[in-house]
Amino acid sequence: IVPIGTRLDDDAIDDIEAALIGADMGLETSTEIVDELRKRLRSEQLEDGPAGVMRVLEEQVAAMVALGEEGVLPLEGVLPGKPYVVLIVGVNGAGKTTTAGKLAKRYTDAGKKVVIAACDTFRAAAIPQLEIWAERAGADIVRAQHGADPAAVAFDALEAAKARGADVLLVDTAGRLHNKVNLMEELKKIRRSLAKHDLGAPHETLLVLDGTSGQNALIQAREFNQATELTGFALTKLDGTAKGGIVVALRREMDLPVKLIGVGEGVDDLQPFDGAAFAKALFA
Amino acid sequence: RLSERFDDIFRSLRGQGRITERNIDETLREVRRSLLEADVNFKVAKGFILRVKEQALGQDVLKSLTPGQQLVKIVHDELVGLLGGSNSPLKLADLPPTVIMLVGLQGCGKTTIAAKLASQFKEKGRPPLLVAADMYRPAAVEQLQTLGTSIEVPVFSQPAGSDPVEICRLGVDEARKTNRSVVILDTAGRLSIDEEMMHELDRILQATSPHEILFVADCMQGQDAVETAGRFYERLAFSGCVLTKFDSDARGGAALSIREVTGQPIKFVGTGEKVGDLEPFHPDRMASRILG
Ligand SMILES: Nc1nc2c(ncn2[C@@H]2O[C@H](COP(=O)(O)OP(=O)(O)OP(=O)(O)O)[C@@H](O)[C@H]2O)c(=O)[nH]1
Ligand SMILES: Nc1nc2c(ncn2[C@@H]2O[C@H](COP(=O)(O)OP(=O)(O)OP(=O)(O)O)[C@@H](O)[C@H]2O)c(=O)[nH]1
Ligand SMILES: [Mg+2]
Ligand SMILES: [Mg+2]
Repeated sequence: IVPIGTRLDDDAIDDIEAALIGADMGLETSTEIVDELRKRLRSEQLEDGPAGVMRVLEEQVAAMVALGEEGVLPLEGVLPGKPYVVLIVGVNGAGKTTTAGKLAKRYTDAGKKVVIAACDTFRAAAIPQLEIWAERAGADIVRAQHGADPAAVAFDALEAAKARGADVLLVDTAGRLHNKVNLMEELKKIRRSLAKHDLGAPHETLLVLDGTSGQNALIQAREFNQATELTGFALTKLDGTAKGGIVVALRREMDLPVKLIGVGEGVDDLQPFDGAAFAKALFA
Repeated sequence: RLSERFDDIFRSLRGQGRITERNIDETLREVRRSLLEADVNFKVAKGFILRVKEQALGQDVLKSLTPGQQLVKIVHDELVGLLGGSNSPLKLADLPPTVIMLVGLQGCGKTTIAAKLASQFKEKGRPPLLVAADMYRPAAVEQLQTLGTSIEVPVFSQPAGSDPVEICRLGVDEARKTNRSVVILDTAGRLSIDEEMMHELDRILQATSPHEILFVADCMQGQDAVETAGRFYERLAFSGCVLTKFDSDARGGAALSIREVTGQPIKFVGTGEKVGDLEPFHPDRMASRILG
């Protein structure tokens, strides 16, 4: 998508910056990447013109979003907690429930016993939706009646998961806008309920971001991180046309990695994040 | 704020003697930065800036005593103009039922909008029928049925495995038979590049001849809004848009992108999760919001 000549002239720079902005990286991050690119091209000798520039650009972005050891979400083997508790949060419609279902299947496929907590007690048919996902994944579900206190459901679910000797507890929560104080307070309460069990829960708190998100994702991340310390992101709907470049800006600002990506609506459409593949797709 | 940033720029420029056209470019860079922060598509922003520059030079902003304020007014008015002068109501059929078809990406708020519209029609004495045409998402039909029950509006559905096109066709027939004034088709979320699913929308269109096709879009979207709106429009020539999650703090630049690429009016905004949270679109309020 980036047409460039063999020399990096102003037009080529503009084209690259446009591609980065068009991928939702935002003006600041795009400018920083272009400045860094210019520096590297000056200090390195590139024999193969446009291809060389693209390679440097991809490497740069891949490096920016690379997962360190701690960045990888454990999906099999010995898990750092029993049950290993993953809290799933995010704004309305981002893909939390679907991601919870897909993640549950990942763990059951790896031979783990999984419990899912239905902590969206608010939205119409939220619990029936999650029940279908639990069935698809071969996971247990802990639910209460519609309108129950989500924090109480979370507490009970962790209790049940412990009692059943579950390996993993996935906590699906209701969609909420970060600028709604009462909803963010509810989220804090859910987190406190999980922590009450003294098991180190939640071990993982993933903010689910819609791949089509714009700059508001930065504010979402900041606010959700305030309410419940995030450990990473799940970026959904990357099977669409959006590039999800906002995660580059997020990594730069908050140093939190994307751990999972959603690439479809089926139960197996979940992948661990791969920085190199992500960078490649960005410029495809 | 944008006007303060402009004032700072003009103040510093005045210090250099006469303000020139090239100086205007510095303020325009501020406008561009603001629009990109607000998620306006960068191509749309580019065209917008050019028009603002024309206006600024044409109105001789440089000779003004308050160039910063005047420039903000130009930007604001240009935005309002692009967002769609005045409010555009829904088209109603001469002979009922009016068929309204809701389309859009996954999770943008179609099912919620369906219920909100139905509630408004009911209040206005135009008995609606909701049609649950999403046969893919788990518990999608149940979601619409639950909402329908809460507002006492009937929901037409078919058993699992039914064809969404057939459901829509039968739903419109049902609306006609039971003298409903409006029938609202809630379709499954889909990607603009999913050929099979987009073809399903073509077939629903052919089977039901909607009077109004509303493209439902999440106002928190980024640069890609231009792409998806463009593709949906190219395919369906929808007649209006609904922006959802307006109660978020997203600046909503996607609205400008969608308007620019489709030319269709934004008819409503969703302002919350409750069935009453639907408001008419106000271009002037949207312009202020985009400019932050
Ligand atoms: N194409 C695609 N669609 C997805 C993906 N993830 C989720 N979806 C769809 O997005 C829509 C919303 O997904 P949900 O899982 O209900 O989202 P949510 O965050 O739980 O929504 P709320 O609970 O209402 O806030 C559904 O139609 C999903 O099928 C993905 O990776 N790709
Ligand atoms: N805060 C807020 N939430 C909204 C608004 N509109 C819809 N939602 C929420 O967004 C989520 C998705 O809404 P749905 O109506 O299920 O979206 P959809 O487009 O039908 O989703 P799919 O059928 O999966 O494509 C739900 O949690 C809704 O409650 C709004 O205006 N404001
Ligand atoms: Mg959900
Ligand atoms: Mg729906």
